[in-house]
Amino acid sequence: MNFFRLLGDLSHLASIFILLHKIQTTRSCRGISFKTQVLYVVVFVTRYLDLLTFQFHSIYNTVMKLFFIGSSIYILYLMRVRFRPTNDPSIDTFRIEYLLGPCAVLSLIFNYGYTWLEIPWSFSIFLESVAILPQLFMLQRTGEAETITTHYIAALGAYRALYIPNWIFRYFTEDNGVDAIAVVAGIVQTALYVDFGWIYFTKVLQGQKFELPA
Amino acid sequence: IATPDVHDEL
Repeated sequence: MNFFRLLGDLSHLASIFILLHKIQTTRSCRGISFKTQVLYVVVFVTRYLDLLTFQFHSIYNTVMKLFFIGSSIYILYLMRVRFRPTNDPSIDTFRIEYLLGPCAVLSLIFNYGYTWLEIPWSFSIFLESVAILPQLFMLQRTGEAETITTHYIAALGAYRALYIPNWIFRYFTEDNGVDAIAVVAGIVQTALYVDFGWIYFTKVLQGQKFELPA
Repeated sequence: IATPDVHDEL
């Protein structure tokens, strides 16, 4: 554990609390892509299958994994059951099969072993790197977003960005080389946030509304 | 090639 990773994980935690806060205070999931949230459940469940082996890394690790799985499923419940009428599927039109298929193929080509833990792990790494796309696509379509929604996406972007210095730090302080799968997917994932991040920094953080140029 | 233990990350 190092500073960047801890800060990244805390940022990830913060993003979930921001999302829950947004849904509960506005009593609405307007502006949130249900498809992205489904993808996150798939990501967490496929990545944390090692929970079933009971080979613990640390209490921190296990508690966080359980929290990410639990909270992501809870968010689906909020969107599909509790605040269902506020969820508008007609603007959430990204075809996620175009993400799931290629990620499945990639995980069969690039993995650390053909086992029931490694292939889903690899799949989850690839899928996470593109899981935000339906959300960004929705933002693109509506052309604007509630400020709190942009804080949620920004916190997710910060989490991914912070994992990069974490890997650089680990490369120099540990003796295990580079995890090419996580690093390449992580860089791709972070790059997807660049456009959004630019508008977030230049508009939202200056007190303006998040609006895309027409 | 070293196989890094990245599985300790979230």
